[in-house]
Amino acid sequence: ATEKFMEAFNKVKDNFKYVFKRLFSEEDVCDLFLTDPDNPLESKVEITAKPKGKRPLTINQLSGGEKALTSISLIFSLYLLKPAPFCVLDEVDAPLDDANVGKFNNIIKQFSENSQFIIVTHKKETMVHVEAIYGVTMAEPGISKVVPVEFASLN
Amino acid sequence: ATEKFMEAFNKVKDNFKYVFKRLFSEEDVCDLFLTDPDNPLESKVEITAKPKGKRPLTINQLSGGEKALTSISLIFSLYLLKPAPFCVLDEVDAPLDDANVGKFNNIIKQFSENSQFIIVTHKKETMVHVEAIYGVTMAEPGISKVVPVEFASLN
Amino acid sequence: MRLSSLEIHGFKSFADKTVINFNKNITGVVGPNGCGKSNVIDSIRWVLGEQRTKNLRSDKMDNLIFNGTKMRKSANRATVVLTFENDRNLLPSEFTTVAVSRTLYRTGESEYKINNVNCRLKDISALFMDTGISSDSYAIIELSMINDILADKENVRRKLFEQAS
Amino acid sequence: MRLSSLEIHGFKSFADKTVINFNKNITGVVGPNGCGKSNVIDSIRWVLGEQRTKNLRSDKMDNLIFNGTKMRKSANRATVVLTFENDRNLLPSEFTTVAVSRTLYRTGESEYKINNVNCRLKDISALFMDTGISSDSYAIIELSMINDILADKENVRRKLFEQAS
Ligand SMILES: Nc1ncnc2c1ncn2[C@@H]1O[C@H](COP(=O)(O)OP(=O)(O)OP(=O)(O)O)[C@@H](O)[C@H]1O
Ligand SMILES: Nc1ncnc2c1ncn2[C@@H]1O[C@H](COP(=O)(O)OP(=O)(O)OP(=O)(O)O)[C@@H](O)[C@H]1O
Ligand SMILES: [Mg+2]
Ligand SMILES: [Mg+2]
Repeated sequence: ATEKFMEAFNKVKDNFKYVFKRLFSEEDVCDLFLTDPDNPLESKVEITAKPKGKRPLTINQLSGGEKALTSISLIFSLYLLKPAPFCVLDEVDAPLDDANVGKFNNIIKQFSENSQFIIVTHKKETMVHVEAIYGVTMAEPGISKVVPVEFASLN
Repeated sequence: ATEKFMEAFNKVKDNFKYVFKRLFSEEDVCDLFLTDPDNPLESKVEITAKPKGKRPLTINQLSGGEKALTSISLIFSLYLLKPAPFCVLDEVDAPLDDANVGKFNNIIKQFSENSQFIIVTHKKETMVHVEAIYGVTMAEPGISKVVPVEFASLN
Repeated sequence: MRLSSLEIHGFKSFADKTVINFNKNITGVVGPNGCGKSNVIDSIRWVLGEQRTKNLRSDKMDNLIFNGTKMRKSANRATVVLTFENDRNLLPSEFTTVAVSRTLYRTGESEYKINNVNCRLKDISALFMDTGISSDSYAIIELSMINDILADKENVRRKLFEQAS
Repeated sequence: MRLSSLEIHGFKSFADKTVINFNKNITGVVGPNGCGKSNVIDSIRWVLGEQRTKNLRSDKMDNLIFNGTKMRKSANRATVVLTFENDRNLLPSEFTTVAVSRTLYRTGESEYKINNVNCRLKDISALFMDTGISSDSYAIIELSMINDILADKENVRRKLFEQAS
């Protein structure tokens, strides 16, 4: 069981480095390790992330957007281990600046070859990347209604 | 001391209703009350918020944006009791949709007659409401630098 | 296993029967604050078997049923139906289309169906086992989860690991 | 009491001396993720007397000093100066301009100044008492505070009330 876990762990570690570099840049460094390597089945999982040029002591020193991107990288690296048939994201792009929203949506486009994505967002920068849009409205107070949205009407 | 507190509390309650209706609408209802009215100096402070047409049992049932707007209303109602000379807001508009960002910025404009505001934001809808903009950049990795931004360059 | 449609009726703010087609690769859901977007996501979690009301932003299951407005009385039941094309035979079923349905009545009774045949909640969970889809999987992501992972709240990183392996 | 300027030097990512004029009624601060916007806010908190490193996203005070990059070595001290026009005589001072300064050296020593005259941290706190400005006042608002108020974490609503009254 330990061997099976370590095999999965090492795959996720590689995925994490791959996704992190896609969302940050090639020169950015990250790692995933067990706090207690002699006890893999019980150990906590630790994350280090160092955007280029920076030397944060812990991920807690990173900015709001950097932290979100690091966390998203970990979730996506688990996803890559065993891609779920569909993924639902609820306003995950909220803390990201325009450039990072673009990278985020690009990697989703890549993953969408294997899984379907449902993305809830307030950002126009994200809306331009999806293939279909549904608008949820509450014309009658308290009653939700869904309507398909034409892309042209977004501009 | 109790009397002094209750006087402040009732003022804040009135402020809360005023700000809430400005950020939501005239038909939206909210209230502020003490969980233990016989013991005002020890009691917890409870919030109820009911956007029009909705009947949430607790504020926990509200949406992400509705919760943020309710919390902002409470903070601003405390501010109105004793307006601080300046207020700093760090990406507080992140969970808001475009219409609510507008209302948020309008009430800040009103308050700015008495206090200065420093607003950190990623949203263009907020940038168009401020009087001066400073851009923070990191051209040299890890080194922050600040430059004034011309409004024309935002469009 | 391709999503085809989601039907929501009487669940939270969806008083009227609502159908959303999710057949594209990337579908966006947009709208003003409080209009019901996260409720759509809650309905997906719920039909997949979520039992922890906390994860559905409710204190008890009864709160999931449309609770009425000034103009409309509350619903007496909530129903959600999630339909898939079983295109990669990921679902252990001889059907090409699989419709999973969950209903909760005000009386407290629950109904679960697969392709309109009554079943138990654990039959629905069993159906999705090994697909990576479960109500608490790494496949449904929101900001609070992003923060919990950063804080490693309640050893969440470990738990997600075990789910994915 | 009108803000006039903020000077940051050696504090967090501001390795070089940086001056920001805050003399308008509403000033926006923008820039990409990680460029230093929240660090600007941290510097304001810190110069006003914040002592809880947790509120400055750091484990210890030493972490507030610019810690170097591949190309630059770390700084040996962090300095922040916040300057006000004492236009409404809110500050108990005979000066029309009040400059509050805080410096922390790598050695652990701290320096505090009001208008270039050395003082103690509590003199700075006393200066702002009754103005509603303190490092933990309701005047510095971020998303985590929004959430803490909703959860009423550690009775924060009560504490903000007492601060404002
Ligand atoms: N059982 C229920 N009956 C009726 N309305 C409900 C019920 N449960 C929740 N609601 C309402 O649904 C609304 C929340 O919707 P939801 O969280 O989906 O909004 P949202 O579109 O995600 O908004 P945001 O952009 O702010 O996140 C709340 O206003 C709440 O009062
Ligand atoms: N002592 C220090 N020395 C050098 N750099 C530091 C120091 N402390 C923090 N930093 C860096 O400052 C950066 C964080 O900046 P900040 O939080 O101000 O970003 P931000 O502009 O608010 O971004 P966001 O939009 O994502 O919130 C981090 O990348 C961190 O590594
Ligand atoms: Mg939502
Ligand atoms: Mg920030």
